[in-house]
Amino acid sequence: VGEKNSHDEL
Amino acid sequence: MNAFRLAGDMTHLITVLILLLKIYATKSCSGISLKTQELYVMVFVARYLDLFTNFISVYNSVMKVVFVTSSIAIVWCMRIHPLVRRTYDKEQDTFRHYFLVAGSFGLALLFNENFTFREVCWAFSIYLEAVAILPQLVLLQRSGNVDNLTGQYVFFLGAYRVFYILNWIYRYFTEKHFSRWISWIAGLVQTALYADFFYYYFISWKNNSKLQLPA
Repeated sequence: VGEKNSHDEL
Repeated sequence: MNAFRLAGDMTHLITVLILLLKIYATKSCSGISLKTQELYVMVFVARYLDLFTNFISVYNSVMKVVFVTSSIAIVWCMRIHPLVRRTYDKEQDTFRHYFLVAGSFGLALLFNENFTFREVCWAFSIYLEAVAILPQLVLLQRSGNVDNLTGQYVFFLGAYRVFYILNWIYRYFTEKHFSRWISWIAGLVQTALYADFFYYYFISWKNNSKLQLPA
């Protein structure tokens, strides 16, 4: 989801 | 979103609800480490800075708000609430947690994905979360007997991290460039800290006895 370093986890 | 991660988030949510339930129902926070709760507030604030700038999903945003507000509410209860604050084991909860904050921040300055404010804060929150349980584990060992809710609280905290490790393994095999070495290492260290607690928890559950941690 999103670019590489987007932290999509909580 | 995979099942492991959803299970991990739900388990994490349960830990917060257990604490709020314990504090609300018994108006007592005995056995709970305020230091650990303060570390968790720092973890969530440092990690969810992107709450307003980087929308990922409704679920993601809602859960971030829930974790930040509940961790602050728990610290507020333990510090301010007239009934609850009296039951805090102040003289037992003596772990110097500021060393953990300083160490995690230093580590985040050295090891991060990009040397930007947000990435350093994110790495800081990951490292800090890995060690945030230490004051709580020390308090449990000091106070010897562990009341059920506190024991379940720590157990579910460990379970949430195990689910996340399974989630990272799953994502590693299903997504190409999924490289979260920071989360992996910190997550493994964090789960290892629970290992001995899990052992004693299992023993007490098997013998159906009170959970006793060796002093």
